[in-house]
Amino acid sequence: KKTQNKIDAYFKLQ
Amino acid sequence: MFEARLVQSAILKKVLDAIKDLLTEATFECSDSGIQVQAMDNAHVSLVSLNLRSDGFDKYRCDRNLSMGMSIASMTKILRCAGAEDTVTLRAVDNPENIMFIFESPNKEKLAEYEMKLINMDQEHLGIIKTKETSYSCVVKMPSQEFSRICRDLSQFGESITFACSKEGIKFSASGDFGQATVKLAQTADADKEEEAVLVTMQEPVKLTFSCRYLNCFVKAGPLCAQVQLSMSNDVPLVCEYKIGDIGHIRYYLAPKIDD
Repeated sequence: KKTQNKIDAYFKLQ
Repeated sequence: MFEARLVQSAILKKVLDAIKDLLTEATFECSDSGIQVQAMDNAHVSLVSLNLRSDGFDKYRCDRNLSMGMSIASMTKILRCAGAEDTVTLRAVDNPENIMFIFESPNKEKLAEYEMKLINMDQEHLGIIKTKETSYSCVVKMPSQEFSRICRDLSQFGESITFACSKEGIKFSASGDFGQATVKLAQTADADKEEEAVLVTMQEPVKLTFSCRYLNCFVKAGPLCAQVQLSMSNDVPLVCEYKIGDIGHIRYYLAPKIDD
């Protein structure tokens, strides 16, 4: 089963 | 003083159509180099990055950098008031509380001015995200209409679509309660027209799963460009890019679904 990841996890937001 | 003029207001209408289902409000960063928007959807699953270069406008002036918070719904309402052939000018003073949208008919006999209140954006400023364009495992260029069609068709089968890309081409698949669907696109050997071509540049194969809901928002940008570019690497967000004529681009970043 797959769950939706968040985009924040990939970018270091300044 | 900020002033940006586009002979074709239709471009701005299409840009708004491409973001209005994902964003309720956004900060428009205006500088000498152009207008930039970066914003996440409410669920923080996708990121929209819009770039409109100053040299792509018919007239552009930005004396000092401005960050203008705008309601996308209000902006859409105002752009609906523009005729298809109208010219649009955006105008704001320094430290603005409002932005003006000025629509002028081609024969210059009708001039309409709409003023929109700006919003104070409390949300944390994102900063501009830099990405390395060359580092993706697979880059696919394909007709944007075809991509829209595939997302729409496969959405009927389930909540997500799996993208599998190899050197032969790209395979989209979905499965659900009533069955499954697969669409394979081979790299075109010799497309008559550039906009009909399917091109795959592959370093290594990728397989990623994405939510249909977001893909179907992205394809709203289809009218902006005949081709869409999909950049993929395993376990990182998809980049779905549409060029906006000679003026810029819109890029959508979508987090993949991951195994539990």
